[in-house]
Amino acid sequence: PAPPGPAAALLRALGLHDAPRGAPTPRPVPPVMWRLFRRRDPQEARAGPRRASPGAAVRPCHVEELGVAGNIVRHVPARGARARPAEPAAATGAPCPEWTVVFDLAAVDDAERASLARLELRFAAAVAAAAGPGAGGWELSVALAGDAGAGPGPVLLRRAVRGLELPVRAELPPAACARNASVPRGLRLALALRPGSPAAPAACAALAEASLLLVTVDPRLCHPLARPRR
Amino acid sequence: GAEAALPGGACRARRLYVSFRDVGWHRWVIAPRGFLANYCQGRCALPAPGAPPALNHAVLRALVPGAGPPCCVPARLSPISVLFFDNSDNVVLRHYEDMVVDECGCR
Repeated sequence: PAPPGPAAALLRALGLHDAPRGAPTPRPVPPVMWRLFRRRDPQEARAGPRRASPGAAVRPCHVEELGVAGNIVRHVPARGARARPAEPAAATGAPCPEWTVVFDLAAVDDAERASLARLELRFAAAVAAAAGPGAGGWELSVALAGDAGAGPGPVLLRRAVRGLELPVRAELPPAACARNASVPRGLRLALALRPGSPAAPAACAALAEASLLLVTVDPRLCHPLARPRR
Repeated sequence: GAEAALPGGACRARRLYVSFRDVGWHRWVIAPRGFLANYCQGRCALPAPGAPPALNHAVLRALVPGAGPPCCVPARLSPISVLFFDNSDNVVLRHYEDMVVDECGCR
């Protein structure tokens, strides 16, 4: 039952289906989310270091910093990146593990349309240092992972990765997050990071953290671009 | 926390502060702690005594036979953004249009 009184009205006004329960798992707020908030919040924008002139209206339903349409941005942490042995790497035979990561998208409303899905991977520092720029770098591949036990699905992207010191970011096709009946309100990805040049294989990497920055547009709240005022 | 809406007085924006702590959401809402939503209240008499002449649709509307007085409503609104944890422990930034009343008017 919706909480009584002002909380119910506020819940409705904020378009939230269910009232927050208990206390959230304490976790640090990702810097990118603070940065986006400060850019978007008019009071913050006027008071913050990058003082926007009062007249400079924030474009509704557009995330300036990411350059995409959107009125909802979510930072979704992966549920348990499970490593699994992969087939031995071609040249070295030393198997580098692959990972399956799962993102819970149950909070995304059916009506929302994804405009950006950016994967962010952090690798364990020790390995990152071992794979310095002198090494042949890496190749990251991301595929849709079928259900547990099923083989990997279509490859969504492949890209070269020079070093692992900084977070590795890769933009998925937003359609990968599209709602459809078969996707049980989650996104399962199969990740593989293979040494880029067999000649100088680096040590295997260890995935420390995976997250997804998902920007969506709720068409019920974002009218098509308003006609210029007469 | 709202400014008491005393009867009478001209149409203007009155203070209404929405505090997330008051509804027990302060552990979920990361920022802001609350926001000034404000609201419009007051009499709309045309022409408003002592005010500059209103030359807009409200005057035209008042000419319609049997028309009631114009209403005291928001004339300019601003958006807000809210950063919060949702029930799946995601960090969410949502942008809401027309959440803050900056100016009221008789319309």
